[in-house]
Amino acid sequence: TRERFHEAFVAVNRNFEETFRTLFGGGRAGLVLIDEENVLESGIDIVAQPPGKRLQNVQLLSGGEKALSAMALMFGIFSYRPSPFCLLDEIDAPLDDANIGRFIEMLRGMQERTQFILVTHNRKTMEIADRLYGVTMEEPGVSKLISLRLN
Amino acid sequence: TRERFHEAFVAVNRNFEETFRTLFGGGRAGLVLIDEENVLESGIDIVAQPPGKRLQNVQLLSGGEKALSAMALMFGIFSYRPSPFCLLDEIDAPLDDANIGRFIEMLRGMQERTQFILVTHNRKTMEIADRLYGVTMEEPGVSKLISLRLN
Amino acid sequence: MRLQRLELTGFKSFPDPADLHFDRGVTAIVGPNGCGKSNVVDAITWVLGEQSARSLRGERMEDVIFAGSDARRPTGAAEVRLRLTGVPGRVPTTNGQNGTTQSANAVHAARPPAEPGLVQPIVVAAIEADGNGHSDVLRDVEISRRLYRSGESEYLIDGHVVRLRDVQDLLMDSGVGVKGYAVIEQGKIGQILSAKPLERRQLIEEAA
Amino acid sequence: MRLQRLELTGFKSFPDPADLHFDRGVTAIVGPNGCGKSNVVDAITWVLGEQSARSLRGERMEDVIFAGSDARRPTGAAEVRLRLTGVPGRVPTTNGQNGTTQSANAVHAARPPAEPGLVQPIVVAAIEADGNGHSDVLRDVEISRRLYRSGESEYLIDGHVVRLRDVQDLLMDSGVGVKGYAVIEQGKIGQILSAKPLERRQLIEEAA
Ligand SMILES: Nc1ncnc2c1ncn2[C@@H]1O[C@H](COP(=O)(O)OP(=O)(O)OP(=O)(O)O)[C@@H](O)[C@H]1O
Ligand SMILES: Nc1ncnc2c1ncn2[C@@H]1O[C@H](COP(=O)(O)OP(=O)(O)OP(=O)(O)O)[C@@H](O)[C@H]1O
Ligand SMILES: [Mg+2]
Ligand SMILES: [Mg+2]
Repeated sequence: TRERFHEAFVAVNRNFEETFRTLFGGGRAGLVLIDEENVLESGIDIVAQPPGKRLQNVQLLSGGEKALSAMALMFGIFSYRPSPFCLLDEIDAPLDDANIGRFIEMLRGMQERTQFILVTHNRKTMEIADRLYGVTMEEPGVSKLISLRLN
Repeated sequence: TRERFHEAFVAVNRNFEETFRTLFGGGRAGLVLIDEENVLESGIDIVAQPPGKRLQNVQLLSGGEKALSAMALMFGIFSYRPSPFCLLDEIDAPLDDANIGRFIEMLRGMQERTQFILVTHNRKTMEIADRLYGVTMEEPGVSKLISLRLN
Repeated sequence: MRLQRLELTGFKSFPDPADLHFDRGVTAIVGPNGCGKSNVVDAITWVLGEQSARSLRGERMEDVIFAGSDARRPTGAAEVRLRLTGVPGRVPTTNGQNGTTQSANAVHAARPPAEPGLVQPIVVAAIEADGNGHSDVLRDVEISRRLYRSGESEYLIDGHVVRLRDVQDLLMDSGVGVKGYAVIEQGKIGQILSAKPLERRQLIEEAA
Repeated sequence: MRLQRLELTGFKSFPDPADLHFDRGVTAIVGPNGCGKSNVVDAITWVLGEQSARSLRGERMEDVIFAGSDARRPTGAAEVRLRLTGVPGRVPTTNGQNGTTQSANAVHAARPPAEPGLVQPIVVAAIEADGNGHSDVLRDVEISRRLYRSGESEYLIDGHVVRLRDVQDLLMDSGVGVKGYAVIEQGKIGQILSAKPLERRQLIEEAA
């Protein structure tokens, strides 16, 4: 229905902007209905401006900036309709150390209410895990799970 | 022309298989003409089997395995028609340490005849550089280049 | 509600039984390329009812059954079991106006399994009477899914064969539902910004 | 043939002149997200004649001109200069049967710039006479490209305004050509295996 979509759109837009600022340490972002007259069918555009930079087409953003913006949108939607758990497979891959730091901080804030299962290659991300599982393939083609101790 | 394509296909196929084995430390790979009757127009399928694993659709490969296979294909084409230089932007991103090691070894072998310009976030990859440039953005939105010393 | 335990046997690259326990907070899965990490994520989405072989990177659903390796033969089936804890449900209470004294097993009455006589004891972690003859309970539930090479497929809740629909209803009631944004598969984050405007709309519509 | 030096001014996130020197072997470009590394790669493909704004992540070619920042105004133009060394060329020699004694500047005769009178001295690194009145030489060449906000655009070889076609011919002769596989942009490697069969064919056709 038109009201339900509009309500979701407004809320997700607000969350997106807020999460973007948290992950980028500033800047502006938002969602735009391409056809404001037609809320029931209009597609959605994304606007994203990292701090200190001029607003341009999101396609001109760097690989890492695009990933961080997409992350802000996904978590913006997630905060509107939280799920009890969240599965993330290597979403930190394109991020540099500083951005991984802000990503981890955000997870810390959310993990009270949400259970996270992450796949990662990154050591900083591993450090916030309460539980760590290693997967190995000593025998080719055969996976084996090991519970790893932290610290 | 049919001959020129066929010659390129055969050569690239051989290079691809060889490069794949170098990057995976074994296994088998190849290109297949979907329609062998129609060399002039047929599309191409990719077959890739990491060492010790059973042959399956390439889509079932892991993210890192797909990246390594794609790398083997690109370098297979490159060895057939070498260019004086090669620009690689973060192609090592999905690879773990062991695979990065084999990727670097392959670059070492090729850098005699080919000049490489790489963008990377990975420390092991940086170590094989003869020259290192850092890009910074201390002033937001304004890039600055610095020549970095190695060792 | 949260995940408690995942067991895989014969699923993708896990021919032998493998077992993960999840606490609250963050569980991280690590390891080299191709060792099976994303396959663990696939196991979770599969046991929760994923119907598309393609989103599990396969051509047909049979592709999730261990296909063998150099040294091992393929397995005849894939099975994944997922234990959830803190799952909400409703139970008629002994003080209820309707006077029934059914045990907590009546929770199953809300979602009848195919064989109602075979109820297992359930762990009831919290009971609140609501004065209308019913109490809210939190309980553990085990969801299983099996796929045989023959193509036969089974869903189970607490060991009882049920329909896919029962699993979906259970998840819907416990706040899981079909949520595209609660699972971000490897490589998917890069596609979000390059998605078409109508595809992005779909993300919001799912949450609306 | 190899790249020797790259200079960017007003190109994407580089409003001030920036300068890279390349040796033989491997040059690595590093730095945090969004600092400008891929923009350096874009500068190289752009000065070599890239015609598609889309493959430079823009909507129109004007998007490569520095658009300003919080503290800086946009620039009026973008310019990139790329110096190549060891570029093959042919020169009529003084011992040639045709008796000409043109200097090495005659190398330019093969690829006439728009203003043939304005030839610059060129560095000639190696000369081999072939007995037919011509010698092969290796020389340095500087290719430049400028784009103004007005939309006006210029290509230059060694400071002379030329047509795009002249730049393309020069690159073709020096073994560079239009080679899709010699540049792997960020994120492109993930698309290769999921490309359609005919798209993969195209990769081979370019090399054939
Ligand atoms: N049905 C199956 N039988 C046997 N092996 C399988 C099956 N399905 C997938 N595999 C294997 O599982 C491997 C991929 O595992 P997975 O995608 O979990 O790797 P990963 O740990 O996520 O690696 P990466 O870090 O590269 O993403 C592939 O090598 C594939 O051959
Ligand atoms: N015409 C322009 N004017 C000003 N800034 C621009 C222009 N074009 C692109 N940019 C900026 O350049 C930045 C992207 O730079 P680039 O893609 O080189 O980053 P990167 O170093 O490769 O980062 P990553 O590691 O995330 O890939 C963006 O923030 C974008 O806003
Ligand atoms: Mg993976
Ligand atoms: Mg980049």
